[in-house]
Amino acid sequence: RGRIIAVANQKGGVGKTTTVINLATALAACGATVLVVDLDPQGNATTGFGLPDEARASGSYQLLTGSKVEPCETIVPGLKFIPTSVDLVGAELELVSEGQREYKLKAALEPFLVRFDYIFIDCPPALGLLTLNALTAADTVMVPMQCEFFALEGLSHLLQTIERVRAHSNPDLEIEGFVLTMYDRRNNLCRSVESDVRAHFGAKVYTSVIPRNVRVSEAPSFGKPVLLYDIGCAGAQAYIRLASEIMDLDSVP
Amino acid sequence: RGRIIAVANQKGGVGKTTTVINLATALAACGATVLVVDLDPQGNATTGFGLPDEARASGSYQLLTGSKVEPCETIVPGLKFIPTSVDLVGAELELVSEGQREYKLKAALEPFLVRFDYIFIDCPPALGLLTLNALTAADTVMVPMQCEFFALEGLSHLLQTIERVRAHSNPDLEIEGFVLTMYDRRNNLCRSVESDVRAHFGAKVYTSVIPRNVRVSEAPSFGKPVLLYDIGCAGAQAYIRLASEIMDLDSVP
Ligand SMILES: Nc1ncnc2c1ncn2[C@@H]1O[C@H](COP(=O)(O)OP(=O)(O)OP(=O)(O)O)[C@@H](O)[C@H]1O
Ligand SMILES: Nc1ncnc2c1ncn2[C@@H]1O[C@H](COP(=O)(O)OP(=O)(O)OP(=O)(O)O)[C@@H](O)[C@H]1O
Ligand SMILES: [Mg+2]
Ligand SMILES: [Mg+2]
Repeated sequence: RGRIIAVANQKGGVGKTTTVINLATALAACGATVLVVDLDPQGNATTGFGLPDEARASGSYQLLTGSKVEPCETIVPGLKFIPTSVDLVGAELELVSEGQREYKLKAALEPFLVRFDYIFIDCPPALGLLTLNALTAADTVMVPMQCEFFALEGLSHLLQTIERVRAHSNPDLEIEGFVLTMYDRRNNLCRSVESDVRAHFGAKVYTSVIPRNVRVSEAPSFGKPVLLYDIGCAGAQAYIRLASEIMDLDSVP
Repeated sequence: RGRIIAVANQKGGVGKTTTVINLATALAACGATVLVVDLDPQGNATTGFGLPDEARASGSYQLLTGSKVEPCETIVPGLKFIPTSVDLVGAELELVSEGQREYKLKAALEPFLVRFDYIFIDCPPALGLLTLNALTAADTVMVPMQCEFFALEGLSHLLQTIERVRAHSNPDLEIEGFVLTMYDRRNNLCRSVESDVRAHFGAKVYTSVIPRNVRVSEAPSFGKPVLLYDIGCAGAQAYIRLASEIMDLDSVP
């Protein structure tokens, strides 16, 4: 049975989409079968895999409203994808008045669990109904965070929301881990936020840290994960290290 | 009569809050009277001005639900502030079923127009009801954007939303301008996105560009705008140039 990992953080621009695209690719490159669900109306993950506009006809909105959706192929063997669609923007307002509104995604992803080792959900930068659906469907939550002051402040909001979801709709929800992104070793603020986070969350913070690396931000303009754009760059190597760290953790009984 | 400027972009982490805090401070330093409204449940602007938790008792949630709110003082003379409060998170779901739900903020800000030259609204990274309230109340929209690929992609969503707001609830809404943030001259992607944006939006893109500058990201951890934390740094100087560019534009008949 596969594991559903919601990649969430309401702080904007911390590397959620970049982590989903590149970690999923690295895991697929090691032989895992991976599904990525783009639950952000912005659709950056859909663009980051180079999916054309036609591919967006049926996607995560259909998933939330109960239609059957078949994931599409990507340029990465072993990695399938459920794109965002523009009508997803309206989904939050539509879902509000429905019963069981947080459980829609969980029900929709159930049939995919036997087909994939990992299912990643890219969340929008908010704690609204889309993210609540992802947290209710997920086995674990992965939290990308920049080592900046505002990012630290947002963590307590996120952790409170995770507690609320555990109490109301998903008692088994665990934290998969904290990924430090866009890390700059020369920057004092970065180093002091990192030591705060490690002191606070201990082993839940991955050893592998993702450095700020311009090749990572160039890759989406070519519609490719950075592993396919420039496998030798520091960013790609860091995501490969992160993938093997996660697989090592999985193999520990 | 003051001008209401919504600072909005659904792309996360592009410098909305940093621009509100530092541009408002630079305008106040030049003698303007300024009000800042924190409409983001994350409350980064509230923290960036060093406001303690007690100050958050009455704020933008009360504004949206019709109570009378008195702005609080900040460490910047001439700059007043309406903080976020945690109950703002629930406001979006509560507003959905109300009539005239987009007009709540507009009605609430009306009495402040005679007291302030500029009213800035810091928006969350989403195009939900909070941002719609800001766009309906605003005279103009200021759009901070990073020179990155995903940021470029999000612009068309934002412009479509502005058109929709113009058609439904605020026909006079104009674009105040595009502010390029966290700019790195050495980065090719940055330079090519900049030339795309200037080719597309012409004079609506400010000449003043905000460089990536670590002092800017350090300032919030001291609860101060960067102008008070380190007036000589490149980031502070850039925001001062941006303020004078805006005031020059205002004085042109
Ligand atoms: N390691 C990195 N090095 C350099 N740039 C990066 C890195 N990771 C992400 N970026 C860039 O930073 C920006 C923000 O990253 P991304 O869009 O993945 O964050 P996000 O959390 O998904 O944002 P949002 O909150 O809008 O969904 C993007 O332009 C991306 O290309
Ligand atoms: N010019 C700059 N130089 C360096 N760091 C910056 C600069 N501007 C903003 N930052 C940092 O980048 C991060 C994102 O900026 P900010 O929080 O202002 O963006 P935002 O658009 O308000 O984010 P959100 O979408 O979460 O509301 C913050 O940690 C901030 O300190
Ligand atoms: Mg994203
Ligand atoms: Mg902000």
